[in-house]
Amino acid sequence: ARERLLTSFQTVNENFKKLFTELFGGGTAELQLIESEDPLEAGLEIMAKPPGKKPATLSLLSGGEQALTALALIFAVFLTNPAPICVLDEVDAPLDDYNVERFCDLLDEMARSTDTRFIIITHNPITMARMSRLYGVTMAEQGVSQLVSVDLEGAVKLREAS
Amino acid sequence: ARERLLTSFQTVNENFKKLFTELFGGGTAELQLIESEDPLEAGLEIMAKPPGKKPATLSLLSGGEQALTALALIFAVFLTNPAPICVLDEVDAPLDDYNVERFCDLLDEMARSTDTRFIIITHNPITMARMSRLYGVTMAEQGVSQLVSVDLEGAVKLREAS
Amino acid sequence: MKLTRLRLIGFKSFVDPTDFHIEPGLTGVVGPNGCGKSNLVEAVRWVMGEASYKAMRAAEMDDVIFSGNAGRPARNHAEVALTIDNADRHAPAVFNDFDTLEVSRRIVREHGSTFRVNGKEVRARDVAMLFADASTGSRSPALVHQGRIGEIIQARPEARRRVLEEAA
Amino acid sequence: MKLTRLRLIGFKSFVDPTDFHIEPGLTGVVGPNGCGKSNLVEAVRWVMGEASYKAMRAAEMDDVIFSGNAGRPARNHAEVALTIDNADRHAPAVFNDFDTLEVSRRIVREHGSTFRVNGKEVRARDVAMLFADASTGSRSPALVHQGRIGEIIQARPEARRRVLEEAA
Ligand SMILES: Nc1ncnc2c1ncn2[C@@H]1O[C@H](COP(=O)(O)OP(=O)(O)OP(=O)(O)O)[C@@H](O)[C@H]1O
Ligand SMILES: Nc1ncnc2c1ncn2[C@@H]1O[C@H](COP(=O)(O)OP(=O)(O)OP(=O)(O)O)[C@@H](O)[C@H]1O
Ligand SMILES: [Mg+2]
Ligand SMILES: [Mg+2]
Repeated sequence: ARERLLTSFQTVNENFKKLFTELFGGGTAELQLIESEDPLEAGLEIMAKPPGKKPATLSLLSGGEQALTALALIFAVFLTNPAPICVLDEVDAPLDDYNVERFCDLLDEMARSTDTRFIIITHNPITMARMSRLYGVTMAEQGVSQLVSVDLEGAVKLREAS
Repeated sequence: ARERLLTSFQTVNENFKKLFTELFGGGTAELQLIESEDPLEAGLEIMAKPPGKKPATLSLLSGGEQALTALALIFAVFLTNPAPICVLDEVDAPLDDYNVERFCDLLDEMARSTDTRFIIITHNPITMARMSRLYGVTMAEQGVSQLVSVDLEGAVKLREAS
Repeated sequence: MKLTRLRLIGFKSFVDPTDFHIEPGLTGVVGPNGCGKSNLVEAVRWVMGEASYKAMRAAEMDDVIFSGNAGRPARNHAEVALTIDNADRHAPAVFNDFDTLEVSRRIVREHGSTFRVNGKEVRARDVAMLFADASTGSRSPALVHQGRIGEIIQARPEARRRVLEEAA
Repeated sequence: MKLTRLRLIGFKSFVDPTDFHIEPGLTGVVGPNGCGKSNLVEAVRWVMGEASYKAMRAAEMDDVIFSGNAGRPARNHAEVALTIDNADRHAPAVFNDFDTLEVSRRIVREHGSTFRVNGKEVRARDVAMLFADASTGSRSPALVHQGRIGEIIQARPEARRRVLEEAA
């Protein structure tokens, strides 16, 4: 088990380093096992250096930088054994427009290189515009949800209309 | 101390009930002291009934509903003794467009009825459009922040441009 | 194995039968606060066998059954079905003769949940194994619920290491 | 008392002197991720006397001093000043003769912080009392830092009750 954790740590770390640099359009980051020699007891620390900044632990980054770094970790784990379905619920909420575009670039790349089907829940119009198709959830009758197909142009009008 | 906590609980609860209904455009909510007869030992529970839905504890609401309810609590406390300065850092992130508009309506009302000066950090274009003025923070030189005045029309272009 | 379709009947706010075709690539889901988007995410984890009602934002598992609104009474049961395309024949042997596998979970108030694959009742752990063979499952790191990002950021280092153990 | 101006020199990413005029009504602050918006919020809490470096997203209080970038070395000190309009004469007696009060906090690497009001050195608790008389302070419920909303939602009921105690 110790061997397996170390091997998967190394694979995830390799993915994480690449994904971080892709999502940030630069910079470097890495995962570290800390507080114990034994990987089964160790903690996972995340060191991140966004472009033009000094390396820092995750807790010292800005809100958006933390979210983007956590996404790099999630996808790093995902890519070691891609699931047939990936559902992301409002992960783009704290991201600015440039980071949202790079997040969508990464989604495009993962959709191309895996067989995974992605379901992306979002309030962000940039993300909506980058989807292959849109579904809207409405509550025309109070408390009752309905799923409807949304055409991508109509999205901007419908998306937030209760 | 027990008396004071009970009195402030009642005042905050009165404010909270009104602010919830204002922010949600309907519905009802209330604060409850639970788990102990002694208010100094009790927990604060939040019961909320958004329009058209059944009453539920805070933990059963949707992400945006939870955020809006927490805002009602924050402002309910604030109004008992308005501070000269109120700073809100990205509180609108999980809100849909209708809730953001109602959030801004409440900000307008509080700006009118108190002497409080509000500083609202946001990525949301609807919120930006409702401000009296905008400042941008940029990092033209990597790692160095500069504060600049932003004209409201120019906002949409500048706001997220790194 | 590919997941191709999600059907909900009586699950939380999806009281009327809902048919969600899961297509390749990127599918966006949009709508106002509280309209039911996260309920869809929970339905996927639930039909995959999620045992914890806390993961369902519930005080008990029966809370996932439609609890009624102004015009309609509460329901007595809820069902979610997930369709798997098994053309690649990667399913566990006991299910592997089928082109298509429909996994369903049905809960009846005060009577707990029943799992079925192509109509035949199975145990919860058979369903968990089936999805595990498909590299997914209710605890899949690829199912990122609302607030998961905040959990990872706030987690102490030992708790974060468990994210790695999901991968191992 | 009204807060009218915030000045930062060498505080986190605001290495160059920055003058933020705080005007009546609603002032929006915008910019990309990581550009320094939340640093402004922390500067307000810091000059009001915030004692905990954790509240500053720091491993020690010296971390609020500009730590250098590719082109510039780290600084040795940081200062934040907050200007109070005291026309209504609500300040504590010892400060109440002034129309304007400038509260400043200066930290020198490995030498800790010094507080001043109108240039005269005072103790941290005098500053805390001044802001308390103005119905504000580093722990004011009206200073909602990034993630505070999430904290309130996730908090156990006893922790949430403490939100009320701020009001009492
Ligand atoms: N058992 C149930 N019966 C009926 N309605 C339910 C049930 N459980 C939850 N709901 C309703 O579902 C709604 C929550 O939906 P959900 O969390 O999916 O919203 P959302 O679209 O994700 O919103 P947000 O954008 O705010 O995250 C709640 O308002 C609640 O009233
Ligand atoms: N002592 C310091 N010296 C120099 N730079 C610092 C220092 N402390 C923090 N920073 C920088 O400030 C940046 C964080 O800024 P801040 O958290 O204010 O961003 P933000 O505008 O709020 O972003 P977001 O929209 O993502 O919340 C970090 O990227 C960090 O590099
Ligand atoms: Mg949701
Ligand atoms: Mg921030």
